[in-house]
Amino acid sequence: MLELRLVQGSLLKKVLEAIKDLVTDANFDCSATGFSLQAMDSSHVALVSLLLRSEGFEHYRCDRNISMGMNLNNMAKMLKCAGNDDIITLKADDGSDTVTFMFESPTQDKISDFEMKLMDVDSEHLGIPEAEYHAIVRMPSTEFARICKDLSSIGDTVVISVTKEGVKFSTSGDIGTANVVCRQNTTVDKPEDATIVEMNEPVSLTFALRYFNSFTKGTPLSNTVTISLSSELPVVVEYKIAEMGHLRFYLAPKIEE
Amino acid sequence: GSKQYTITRFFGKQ
Repeated sequence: MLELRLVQGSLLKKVLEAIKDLVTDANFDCSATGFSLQAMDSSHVALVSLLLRSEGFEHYRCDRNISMGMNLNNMAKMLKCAGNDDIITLKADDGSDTVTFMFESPTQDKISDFEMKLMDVDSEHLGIPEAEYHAIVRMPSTEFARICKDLSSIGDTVVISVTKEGVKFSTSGDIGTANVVCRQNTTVDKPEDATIVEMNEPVSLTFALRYFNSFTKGTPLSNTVTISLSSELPVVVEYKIAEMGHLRFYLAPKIEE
Repeated sequence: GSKQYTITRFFGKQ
């Protein structure tokens, strides 16, 4: 028996909107720790890792570890039927091949339930090693989204370089080149508007921009985004989910041959 | 040219 009651149902709606275009089918894993997902995009270049900790749910019942295969587009369709202020409850019986999403309006005057068919999803769970990153950049998530969008109108790949001076995003294409430099800036009214550049070693990596643009669909989840870079590792783009966990995107770099 | 690596090149299967 599985029963997860999420008062801030909009979080789950936002999570699905953020990942449904990158990943088609995925297993949601439910355990005492929380509700999680790990999945790669079809080309195995990007990986999504979601964690919603059990403590973040108003009610969390998961009698045994369970993995539920879902088509994310279909799940997003169902969650779109929930209001932004609705409480969302996920329910599944042991051995059932369906999951039920129950939506309650804040005033309890409208209660809906949507039952979705589960599916078998072949997926391999990857071990993500703990890593010391050469550089960690924290910036407003809207600013990062703006940079990715702007650069993708010029080129297909982005070079992200972190030095003492700050973080530089560069691209080039048929019509020309573009460089955006963000310097550390902590003299802001609100902490979420700050740009913080922590650098242990200078690092410069090249990535396909279209994936970054897909990751920025996580922007509604958090005011800030954290970008962690190491020369031998995939970049991590992380959106914290307040009080609950995180949505992390990993992207493998492009490397000169 | 540069080669696009896959995630499995960095993270092993469990």
